Amino acid sequence: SEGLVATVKEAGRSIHEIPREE
Amino acid sequence: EGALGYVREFTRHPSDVLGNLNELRLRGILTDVTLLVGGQPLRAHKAVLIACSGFFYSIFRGRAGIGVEVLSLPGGPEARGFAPLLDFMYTSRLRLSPATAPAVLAAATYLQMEHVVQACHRFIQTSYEP
Repeated sequence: SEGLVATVKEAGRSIHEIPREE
Repeated sequence: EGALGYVREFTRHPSDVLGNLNELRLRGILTDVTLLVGGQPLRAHKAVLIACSGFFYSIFRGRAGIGVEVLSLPGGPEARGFAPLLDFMYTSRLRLSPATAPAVLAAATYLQMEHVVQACHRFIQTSYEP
């Protein structure tokens, strides 16, 4: 078995923000 | 009473859309680029790559990225560091272990995924504490 996988929640931004069209 | 209009927000929508995109990836539907990572071919959607990675944003946003169907990443990340990031892009779950974290960190740095880089640093610090 893969053993225990602990899941930690990340609440912050996950990826870059594509700049809004100037 | 007196509201101008009503909005029904489907809070599961973002994860449902991502789940469907991942199913499309796994079945090769509408995938438009093959990434050669450590010689291993990985099919993906440019739109997902560009949305998740500053590196792919800089490559695919310009005209130079239009015709690209196969992209090798010379001197780039190794597959064991890249594959977990591609799965993360499509699932929001990043699989880390003390054995893989350094390779994932290197790949995330290369792909300019700053928020993941920070998460890898946090993981490495906590997993190496006595």
